[in-house]
Amino acid sequence: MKQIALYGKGGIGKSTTSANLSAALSDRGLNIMQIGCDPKHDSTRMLMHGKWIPTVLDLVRERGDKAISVDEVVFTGYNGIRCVEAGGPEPGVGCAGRGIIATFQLLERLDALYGDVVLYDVLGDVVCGGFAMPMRESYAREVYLVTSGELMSLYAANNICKAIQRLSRRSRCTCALGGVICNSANISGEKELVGAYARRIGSRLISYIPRDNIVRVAEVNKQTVIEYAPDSPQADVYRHLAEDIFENDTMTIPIPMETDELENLALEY
Amino acid sequence: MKQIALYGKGGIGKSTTSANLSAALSDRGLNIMQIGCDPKHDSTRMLMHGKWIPTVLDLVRERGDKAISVDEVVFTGYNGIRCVEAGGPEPGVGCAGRGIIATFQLLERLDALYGDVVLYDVLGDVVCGGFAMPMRESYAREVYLVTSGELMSLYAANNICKAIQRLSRRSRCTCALGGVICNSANISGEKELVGAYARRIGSRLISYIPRDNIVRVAEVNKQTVIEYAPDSPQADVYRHLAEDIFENDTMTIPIPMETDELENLALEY
Ligand SMILES: Nc1ncnc2c1ncn2[C@@H]1O[C@H](COP(=O)(O)OP(=O)(O)O)[C@@H](O)[C@H]1O
Ligand SMILES: Nc1ncnc2c1ncn2[C@@H]1O[C@H](COP(=O)(O)OP(=O)(O)O)[C@@H](O)[C@H]1O
Ligand code: SF4
Ligand SMILES: [Mg+2]
Ligand SMILES: [Mg+2]
Repeated sequence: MKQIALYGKGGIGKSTTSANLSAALSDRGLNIMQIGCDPKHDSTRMLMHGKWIPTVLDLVRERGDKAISVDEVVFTGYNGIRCVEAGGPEPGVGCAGRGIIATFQLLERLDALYGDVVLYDVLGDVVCGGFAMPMRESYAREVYLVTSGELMSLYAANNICKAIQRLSRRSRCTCALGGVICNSANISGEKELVGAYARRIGSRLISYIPRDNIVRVAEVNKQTVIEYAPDSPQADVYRHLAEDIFENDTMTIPIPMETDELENLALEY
Repeated sequence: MKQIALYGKGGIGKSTTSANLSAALSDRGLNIMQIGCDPKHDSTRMLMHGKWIPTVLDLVRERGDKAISVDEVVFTGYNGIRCVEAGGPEPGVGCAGRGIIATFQLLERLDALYGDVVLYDVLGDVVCGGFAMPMRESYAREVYLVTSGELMSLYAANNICKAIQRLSRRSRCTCALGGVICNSANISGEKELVGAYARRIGSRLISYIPRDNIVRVAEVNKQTVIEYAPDSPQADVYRHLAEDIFENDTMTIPIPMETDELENLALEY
């Protein structure tokens, strides 16, 4: 079982990349599970053809976690992909981290955490103990950073590297960095910048995903690009990424940059 | 004592707006304190002429909170403004919320939490119990949302409204929404969009701040716009905002929008 997590700043393109990645992997006949770990709970929407599925946290809040069965939290989407949304704390009162932990423990108790690939789509704006949960308890073994050439998204990616480095010192933690994905924001020189950043932290740029309007058209049709426009160049990009990630066995413990260094690197491009 | 908090998505312009607001208020002879509550701990940098001040969390981690004196955490910047940085959890292991709480409790114990205006600059990407802390224990009584016309920043602002609404049901909570600030991202129609959003949630657009390159030039000179270019139109905008906020006594409990409604509103402009 390959257990991977995509981390990145809010709005950077984690869910779009995750859903297309899952779709491309399922087209190869693999058994895929995707778990959204963002309070926005829209990670699996395009796999579910636009349907908002109930979140684990909402159910646990209403009924406690004793009475919940698998089919109330795990939904089947495109090509048999099993979809789960952890959900988020009620704004202002709960802990997003505890919600993610509750979701994993429930899925384990229900024996639902299985497949050829389990993919976690995690918000990376705040890398506190809560959102680092997927990395901590050996749920995700490979982390992929989703970023663009924008300083704020590189800053968030760098924080995630700090967490991986910090957690790798714990005996039970097996997570490492699989690579960096540049989801373009149409900033000139960003491919070179993100490539340089990936090398500086001891990793590599595993994919450059162009910004393409087909993504928004597929979204309006409530499908992934893989399903909506399988012959498009963008679908090819996602298929290549799926292959690279599935075959990838080069993991590293990143060496994060200092904030001033990162700012200087961004200025060079 | 006026206790205000600026909340918004990472990178939206909270710290730039906070520092210029504090500077403009200090120019009116007021005693100002600014507390950064973002793990990025760069809230007060332009008030400190580029200096990174030590964070409360770093000190507490090293020495425990018993042995810390006021002058180790409170620094005097431009025009006598007292500056504090809460700092953030070590990526991956701590809770940002507990850090913010520890900061406030320390400042209260040291009798350092005073002034005509205390301004909290808070990250609004994740509105968990941790980051809502400034709103909860009656530290901040007036919240100002910093957003642009970009959907992700409105989404974050709407989450903050949910937290204010949820917390207002608690007897000890006195926080309410003072208004919405549109910090322009040069998106066409965003002033009208953010204005419409502010009205829909039962509040108002208190300021539209143009995107102006003078902000970046002042930043390179490690100063606020108020200090670097006091006669610029941008400095005027910040001074008007300072006056509006200082005089503002109209607070509301917001009525947040549903996510689908918000997406539809954004499509209208
Ligand atoms: N490569 C791309 N090309 C065009 N639009 C994209 C691309 N990736 C993401 N988007 C758009 O950006 C928005 C945010 O992406 P999303 O995947 O929801 O981000 P996240 O999950 O990181 O918050 C989506 O509406 C999507 O349409
Ligand atoms: N009105 C503006 N005009 C031009 N640049 C701006 C403006 N407001 C903010 N910026 C720029 O945006 C960047 C992010 O702003 P910052 O205040 O650090 O955001 P936040 O505190 O919300 O993370 C800064 O580098 C700043 O130069
Ligand atoms: S651990 Fe993270 S998500 Fe949980 S309350 Fe603290 S800051 Fe919020
Ligand atoms: Mg997402
Ligand atoms: Mg800031």
